[in-house]
Amino acid sequence: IVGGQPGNSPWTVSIRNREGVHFCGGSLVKEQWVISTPQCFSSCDADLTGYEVQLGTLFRDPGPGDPDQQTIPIVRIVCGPSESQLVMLKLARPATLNRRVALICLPPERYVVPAGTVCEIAGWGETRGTADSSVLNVAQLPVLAHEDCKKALRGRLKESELCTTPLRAGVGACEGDYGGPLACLTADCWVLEGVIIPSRVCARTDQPALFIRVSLYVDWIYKVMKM
Amino acid sequence: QRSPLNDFQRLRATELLAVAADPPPREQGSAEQCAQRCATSLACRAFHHDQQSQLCQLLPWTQHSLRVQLQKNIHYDLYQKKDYLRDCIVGDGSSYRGTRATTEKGLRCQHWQSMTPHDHRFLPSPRNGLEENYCRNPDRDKRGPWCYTVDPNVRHQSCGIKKCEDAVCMTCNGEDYRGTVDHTESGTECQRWDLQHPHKHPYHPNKYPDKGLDDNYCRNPDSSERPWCYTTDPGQEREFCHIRLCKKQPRPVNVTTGCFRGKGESYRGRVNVTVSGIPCQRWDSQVPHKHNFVPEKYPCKDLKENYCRNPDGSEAPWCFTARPTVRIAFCFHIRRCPDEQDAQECYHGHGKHYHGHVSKTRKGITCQPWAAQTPHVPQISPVTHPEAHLEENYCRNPDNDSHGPWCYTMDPRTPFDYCAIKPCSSSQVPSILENADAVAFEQCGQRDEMLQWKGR
Repeated sequence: IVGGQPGNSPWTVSIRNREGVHFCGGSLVKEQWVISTPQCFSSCDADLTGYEVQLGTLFRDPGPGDPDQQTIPIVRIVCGPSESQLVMLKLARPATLNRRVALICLPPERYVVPAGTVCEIAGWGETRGTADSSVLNVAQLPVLAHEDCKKALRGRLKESELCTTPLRAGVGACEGDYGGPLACLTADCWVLEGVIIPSRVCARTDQPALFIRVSLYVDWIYKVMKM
Repeated sequence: QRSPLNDFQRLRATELLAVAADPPPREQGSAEQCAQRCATSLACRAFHHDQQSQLCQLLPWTQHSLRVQLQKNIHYDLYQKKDYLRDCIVGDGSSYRGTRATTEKGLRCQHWQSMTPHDHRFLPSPRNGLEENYCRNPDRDKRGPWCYTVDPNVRHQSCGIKKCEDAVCMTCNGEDYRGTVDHTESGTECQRWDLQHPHKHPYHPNKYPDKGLDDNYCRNPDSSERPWCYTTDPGQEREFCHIRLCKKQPRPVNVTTGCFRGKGESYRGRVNVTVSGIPCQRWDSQVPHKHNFVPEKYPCKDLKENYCRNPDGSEAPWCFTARPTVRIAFCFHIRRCPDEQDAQECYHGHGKHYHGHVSKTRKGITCQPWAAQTPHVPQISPVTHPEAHLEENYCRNPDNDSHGPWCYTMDPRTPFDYCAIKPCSSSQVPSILENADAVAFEQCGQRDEMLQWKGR
């Protein structure tokens, strides 16, 4: 996260490869399910043996004595509807919820976040020197109205995408944050309104940041968990 | 420090059944203890080991014996003596116990217990391995295993069995090498990948199923210059192995330039900057980051200029960055190539009224018939949804899924998926950009706001 600061985001998970190295983020939506982006994975039927998620710690590479850290293998990947840029990851066992590990809410189907709502992005990715990238960083971004975003991007915006306002000081997601949450406070609960997707530039000051609008895919998310 | 298991080749979840033979008795012991017993027994050629109960059965046969068959059995691991399984030789081949029975010129071998057409003094005994008419080297001939031939004019001939280091060659950096060399280039025996002694290591075979980490064979799971292994010498952690390079190197396949497939090992495009705008470091430079990915040592990886590449099987193309504080960055901003099937037909709205005959998912998997109970037990069927036209295995949308027609799939790992059908271009789907009703949540999205992040 560029322009963020160390923070608490108990639903943000770190996805680790077989060497135990963090490479992408994700969000815990159910004890055994994480949402992320397919750009982080080689295919929809990738063999994820040896891949794990790490939860409950603020450190990207915690020491062995971190009491709250949970590491759970990934057993399955399910790709979302075409062009959704979402994947669901099934964990080998349910995560234990506590003050460091919590579920994030899913939005109501087709819910549109009101413009101006302040949301959070979180991750262990690149900070471009703005913060300590060995810990979880969090940054606030206000939601931009769809029409205003469409104008700013000269029409290159789909309904399945959600924008945040460009800030004068560069704030945004960067390498290693992809797949992580855009969490917005709605009805006193933190809701997974967006998923961070790779873009060409990190934290651009003059352009809105794009996220996948999760509310368009909640029916699919529930269907996958049910089936 | 060598393990007795080093003499054995392991087959997981496998049982070796001998037709018309009583099952051998079970004995208590770890796999290493059973290997020790089998190694010292002249009759023992293999053993089953049940990891859960720590029991083993010593077996006087291998998978190459007559009237024996391999069978899947999740309770057993089968360990067979390598000498009986190899089709190459180590050293002079005097330990070779394979089943090759023809000479290098194609003559059939004479049975060792037979004295015709050639009389000889090499009589079979349990110790010397002279059985059937298999090639053997009882006199430690430098040319390796040999046999008397059934041709009265040719008394004996070498069998021309290759040395293990020459039997299988390697391409590129040997990441695909699956041969049976189990010694390093200095002659030290390799440590088994499934053991953590004498050297503790991260390459557990279970964790790397595609890397071929079998037994104690030389492998290259980390994209080193060539295959290597941990050694049985406590003073030497790991060492390269000597393996012949194939004369023909493979041509690059599925090369892409504008996008990448899988992990992007075949990406040959020219993106040379990280997503945060940092230029990539040239592969032939060691500044600012020192590294081993020197282009000359990786001839198949196309480490040109400072382009994003994936020479080590990472998650995506990557590069060393020109910024000293950021060593490596993934090039996730290069998009993935689309991998979905071309749509054959189109549907209107959500496709609730689609009654066509497409019966494949977007990944090309055949749909499961709606009335079938395998591989998936359906929650939606012609019985539960009689009005939904759930015929054969055609794609349908009985639950008005907003993402279009779908089906249960014949792939046991994929319960359901969307079909290779696209929305019709004239079809209007209502916009979502409208105000939502009041929302409420339960048991999610709450955190301890008082939980302060504490620095060290």
